[in-house]
Amino acid sequence: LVRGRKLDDEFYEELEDILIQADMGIDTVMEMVEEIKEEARVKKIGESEEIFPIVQEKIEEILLEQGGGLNWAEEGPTIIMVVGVNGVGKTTSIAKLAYQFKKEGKKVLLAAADTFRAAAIDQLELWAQHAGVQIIKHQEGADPAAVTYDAVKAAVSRDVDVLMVDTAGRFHNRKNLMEEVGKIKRVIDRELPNAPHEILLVLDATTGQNAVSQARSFNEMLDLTGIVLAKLDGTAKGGIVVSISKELNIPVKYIGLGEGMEDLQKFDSREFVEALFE
Amino acid sequence: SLTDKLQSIFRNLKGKGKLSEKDVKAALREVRLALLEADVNYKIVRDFIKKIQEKAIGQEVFESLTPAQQVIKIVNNELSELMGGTQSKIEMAQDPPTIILMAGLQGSGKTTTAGKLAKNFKSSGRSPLLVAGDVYRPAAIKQLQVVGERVGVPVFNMGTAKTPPEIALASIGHAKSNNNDVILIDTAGRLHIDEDLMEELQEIKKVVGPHEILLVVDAMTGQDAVNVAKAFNDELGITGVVLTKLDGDARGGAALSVRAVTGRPIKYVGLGEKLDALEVFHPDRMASRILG
Ligand SMILES: Nc1nc2c(ncn2[C@@H]2O[C@H](COP(=O)(O)OP(=O)(O)OP(=O)(O)O)[C@@H](O)[C@H]2O)c(=O)[nH]1
Ligand SMILES: Nc1nc2c(ncn2[C@@H]2O[C@H](COP(=O)(O)OP(=O)(O)OP(=O)(O)O)[C@@H](O)[C@H]2O)c(=O)[nH]1
Ligand SMILES: [Mg+2]
Ligand SMILES: [Mg+2]
Repeated sequence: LVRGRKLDDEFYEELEDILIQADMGIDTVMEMVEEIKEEARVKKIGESEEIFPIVQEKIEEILLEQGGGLNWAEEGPTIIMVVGVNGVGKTTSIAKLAYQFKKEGKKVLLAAADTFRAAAIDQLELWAQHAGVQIIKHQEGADPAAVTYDAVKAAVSRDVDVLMVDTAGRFHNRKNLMEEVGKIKRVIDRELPNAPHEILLVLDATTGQNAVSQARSFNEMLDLTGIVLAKLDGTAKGGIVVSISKELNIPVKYIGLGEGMEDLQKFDSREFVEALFE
Repeated sequence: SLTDKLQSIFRNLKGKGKLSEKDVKAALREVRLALLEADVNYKIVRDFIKKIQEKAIGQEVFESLTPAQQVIKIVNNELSELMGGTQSKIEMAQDPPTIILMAGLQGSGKTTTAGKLAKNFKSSGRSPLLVAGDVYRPAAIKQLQVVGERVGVPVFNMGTAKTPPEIALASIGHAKSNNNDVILIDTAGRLHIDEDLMEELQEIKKVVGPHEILLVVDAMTGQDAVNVAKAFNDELGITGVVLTKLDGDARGGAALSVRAVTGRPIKYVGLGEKLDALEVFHPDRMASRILG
């Protein structure tokens, strides 16, 4: 696709294919390619080499419109809620963040608010041990809101810097499950002003257009503050975050690059866009 | 919906007659968009549209249908045929135990599906055995044990000290001495580009010779589905696919991509977190869902 190509229909079709293949979504892609064609015409661009910087710039623009850092509490513990559909990487992402914060010298507490899935509490407990952080848990089948309430109380009384609440995977088209996660948020908000300070949606980078629907629904219920894009170490490009960024303006804050505690990086839009074209 | 979009395309087609090339191409442009929105891989979409174009051009429009309905019917039939038409259940082996190997990406639903299949086999009079072949994920063995308890099926495990091929091999002896006639081997999620872990699966296959190798695929998977399916099939040789999390609202185009690139049948679909949420795959229902 790269050098010395004529900017004809075939070229633009192949460009579309690259972007579609990255899961950027056909509507977003068609709109973007139209803009690029127009820009090429206006700027009288004839070389295919000059198109790529334009494409990268356009995508980066969409992604950079948002702030990247975490919102830390002015005083008291920072509360981070982690949500998302089943199996995307919520629990593992929490383990990675816990490890990261611990390395930064922060006092970390985890809340095992997935009281539903088989061995979910065991899984988070093992990660807590591995990362060397504390955990608040009840028995399986307990009310997630009750676990959360206890965890917030403990976060304050133990004077921790950050509390992370792990929730059960849930599909966004299950009204009762979405209301449950709304209730968890309210419990936190009631106990601590301005909390939760972060509500992160974890997305699986292999997900297609349904990710946009997930983001919309979770955002509607919770007012998301950020996205964690997990499993970017596979062959999927995670282009779904471009449409999500465009439509909902939710910033991608972290990316997951593996199954280990260290496999987390802050989101960098330039590196992300470069990887789209690899 | 796609039907509405096509109706508006064909609004100018007066009365009956044959589907012209111009009309079919206009209609298929909409079908292409629908398939891409549904996450069908762009290459598969291209081949599919070409095929439909050849079939549709020059066709007589049926008495009872509008041209739009006619095109949808052709597309729907072609899609259903593409996705079904072969044996969609698990065959019992001539000499037991029947060995089933679960494989797939991280988080796709292997452990839960193994439990669902075990429950299914138990209620049809079989004596299944679940095998804890994931020695990596924290609490993976415990998860399978809880699942086994919930469906009343025994779980064979050797902790995390043995390798998955060793565990798989030992499970056969265990099954035979306990009269289990179906073995379901759960494995760790892995990337198709992880050479060591793909080799581990090949090793398991070599030592136990599974009768079924099921690729478990998340219904919300996007364009990457072809890469995953092709790699697992090329390196392992899968015998079937289970499409999970179909109770979500993903259109599920991955189903077509996986089927097109491997030629293997989708045998079951996962429709929820509960261990009874498993159904046989219905190609015609999947076709309508993908088309939206
Ligand atoms: N390769 C890779 N695997 C990951 C990544 N993040 C998580 N995983 C794996 O994905 C699988 C699911 O991760 P979990 O953390 O259990 O996902 P979850 O969202 O908490 O799942 P539920 O609680 O069941 O909804 C595990 O096998 C993880 O090791 C990642 O960044 N890369
Ligand atoms: N709603 C829904 N959830 C499902 C379905 N199948 C599995 N899940 C959920 O998806 C998540 C991941 O399922 P697992 O069975 O742990 O997936 P896995 O492939 O074994 O994961 P790894 O071993 O980490 O690779 C869990 O929360 C399951 O309850 C399904 O058909 N529908
Ligand atoms: Mg979890
Ligand atoms: Mg598993």
